[in-house]
Amino acid sequence: SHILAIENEYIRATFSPKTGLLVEIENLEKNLVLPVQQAFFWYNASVGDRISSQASGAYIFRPSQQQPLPVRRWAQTQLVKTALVQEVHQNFSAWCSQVVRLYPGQRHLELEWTVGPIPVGDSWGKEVISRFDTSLETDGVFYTDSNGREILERRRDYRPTWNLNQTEPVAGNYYPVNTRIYITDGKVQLTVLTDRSQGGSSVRDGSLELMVHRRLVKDDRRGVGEPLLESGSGAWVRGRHLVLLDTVQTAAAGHRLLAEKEVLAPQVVLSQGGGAPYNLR
Amino acid sequence: SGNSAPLNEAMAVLQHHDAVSGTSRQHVADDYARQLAEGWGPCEVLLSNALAWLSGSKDVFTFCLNLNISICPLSQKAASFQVTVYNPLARKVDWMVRLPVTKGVFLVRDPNGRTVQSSVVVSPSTEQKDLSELLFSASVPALGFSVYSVDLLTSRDAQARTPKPRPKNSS
Repeated sequence: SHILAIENEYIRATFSPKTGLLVEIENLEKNLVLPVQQAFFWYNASVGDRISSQASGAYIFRPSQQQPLPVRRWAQTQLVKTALVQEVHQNFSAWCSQVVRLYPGQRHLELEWTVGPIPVGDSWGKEVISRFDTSLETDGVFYTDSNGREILERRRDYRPTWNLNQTEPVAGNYYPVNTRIYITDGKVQLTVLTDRSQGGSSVRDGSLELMVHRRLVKDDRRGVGEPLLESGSGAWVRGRHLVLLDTVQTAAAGHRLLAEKEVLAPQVVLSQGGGAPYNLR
Repeated sequence: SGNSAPLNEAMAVLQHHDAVSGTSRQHVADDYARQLAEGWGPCEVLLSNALAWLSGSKDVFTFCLNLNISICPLSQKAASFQVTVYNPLARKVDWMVRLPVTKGVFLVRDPNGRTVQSSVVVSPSTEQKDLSELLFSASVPALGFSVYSVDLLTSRDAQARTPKPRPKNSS
């Protein structure tokens, strides 16, 4: 029944003692509190339906229904606290886990997820997402970047240069996320930085989601000629999402500097030491 | 002698959308992986040569390519090793180094020989495998590198904690 939380001088992340899920992020520096529920879900991949025979595949994302299914509604959690790191380990299932991490002096929350091998023994293709649900009133608008350069405004069920007839309420609102995606209500901004290009969207107001892994059983007939289905047991994927909660006025400075640090991350090389002196001759 | 050209070429091939978006057939994806792996070999030699030149020491450098899944044979076996952290950014960064190690007490020293605060974390997922992670914060100059030294302390060392002579400096 104790409140499960990790915090440093800038951020506090609170987890539900009942479900083990992240439920709140607090920016202690700016006095911002945002209820954020984060969890993993999966879309059941379409194999074609009455409207279209198009199956979800390597080229095409087409879920069979709008609502994704939770990997699990609760996570088994374990807390690790040392002087240099605080971590909440969340285990959602045999193929989905996450470590939520905070280092001292860090202004962002780090979510390191591990997903896979996605089970497809039930013959259902699965497209796994990490979703952040907040109370922010975003009015159908979210933002994604374009190769880390421009940030583009994305409006749900809308294209700026033609009248859109939206036939795919989920996939039709997915956009490439090269380094970041964010939502805002004009005052508070929730930004998620990715460590790789992913698909992302805000399917509902206040919600933000990123696709982390997919495994499909049917070819989408767009040229590959085989389903997105690794041989053997399937692939494990591990990646990181860096979450920033800030005011709209100062958010850009934070996510731009952090994205630079992520894209051009320090490289580590080890050696035994004690090597012979080296000179060019 | 090292060579970055094969990796350059592999990376150029991998700009194709098939490699970026995963829309290739499995045997093509396998070939992309092969090209990357073959390109990395000679490039690793090139990087080792560059590091030897910059640091003034001919060490056998080890690139732990599986650090994201907490696997690094050198840090897991050696009782003493050096960690070179290179920062490609044009500003100084402080960065938390995480290295898989066997359980024990470690002494980490910065390029000036000063002891750096470190933690050994036994996470729930690694506990069963008798594996822990060594954490310490590295400070790295802009477009430069820092060399930290790590020593596994014996129980007697751990009690005494006597500072050792400073390791090789860096810039």
